[in-house]
Amino acid sequence: REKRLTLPPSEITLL
Amino acid sequence: PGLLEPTSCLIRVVKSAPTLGIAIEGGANTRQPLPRIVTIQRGGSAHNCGKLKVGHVILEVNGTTLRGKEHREAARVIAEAFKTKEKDHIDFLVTEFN
Repeated sequence: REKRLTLPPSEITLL
Repeated sequence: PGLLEPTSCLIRVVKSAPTLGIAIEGGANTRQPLPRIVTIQRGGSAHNCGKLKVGHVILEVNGTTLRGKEHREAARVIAEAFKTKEKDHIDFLVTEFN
């Protein structure tokens, strides 16, 4: 769970 | 593998417009490990289909799992599925739960 918090947010792609 | 997801559902989007018309976020090694739909554009194929919703998490595209794929790779899989002339539709396996 702590690891989750360190994950970066994602970019957003329009398809 | 997707069939083992109890809350998943298969949605067929017919390519009824020149664009698919969804925005996705997420992918492997991000806070959102599977791509999630954040926008559905009015007039796009996804909007015309009427079943895809903002918040749906995409598990598979035409039977190809997105698990373990990073954002750009997942986006590429979806873009290719829309671009190919082999099919007039895309099958999305989605779940509403993360």
